[in-house]
Amino acid sequence: QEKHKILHKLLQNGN
Amino acid sequence: SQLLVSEPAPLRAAPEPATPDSDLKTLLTLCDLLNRELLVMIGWAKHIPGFTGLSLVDQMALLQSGWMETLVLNVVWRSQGSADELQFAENLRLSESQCRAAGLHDLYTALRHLSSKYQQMGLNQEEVLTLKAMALANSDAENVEGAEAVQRFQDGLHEALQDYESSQRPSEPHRAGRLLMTLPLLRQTALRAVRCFSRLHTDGRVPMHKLFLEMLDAKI
Repeated sequence: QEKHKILHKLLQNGN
Repeated sequence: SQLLVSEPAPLRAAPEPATPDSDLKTLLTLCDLLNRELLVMIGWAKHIPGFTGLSLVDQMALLQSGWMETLVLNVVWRSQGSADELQFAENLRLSESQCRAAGLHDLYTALRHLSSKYQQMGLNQEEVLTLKAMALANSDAENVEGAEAVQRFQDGLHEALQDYESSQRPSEPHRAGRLLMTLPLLRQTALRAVRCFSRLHTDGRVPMHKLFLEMLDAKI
């Protein structure tokens, strides 16, 4: 559920 | 010193030139600014010594619980030079009456209270930057995976604050403790800010960006 969050994407691919 | 280097340049508000001034325009401009600040904050967090050493899940947990405290410190710090306005950006200063008209009066009183407390203390940049990082590290997030890693992250920032105060303000041995004793008020102020924006959202008064809503959601 967390993985779908925008925050997860932003943290993962380093802005 | 690392926090000084990684501090982002302050953002400017981006009011819609074609839209006539109104309370809704104030809210739209403010929400857009805060959403962009949130984006910048997520990138900034990675530069806090120790943050990327945490698991991705714990990085999310700390940001989800501490993001509004960090935003509040940004506004409060920028408002230090003013006695009665809130300076969200160089080009977005709101008076009490403007806040009241936009449905932000509760936010105004809470932010001014914290701002005047830091004004009395003579807060400086190094201190506010360390407090911002501490707001994340000390955000009491639930379901933390690596409690020991988070504890080390907190201890590192606490040590930096103590080292800074003992070297820069030797004549004020209680300074670090006094700064830490402002954290409960910071937490309370951030919760009032969350409630204020949540209410604006549920009332449908202003459209909000998806990231901002996701992070608001995480706080409720």
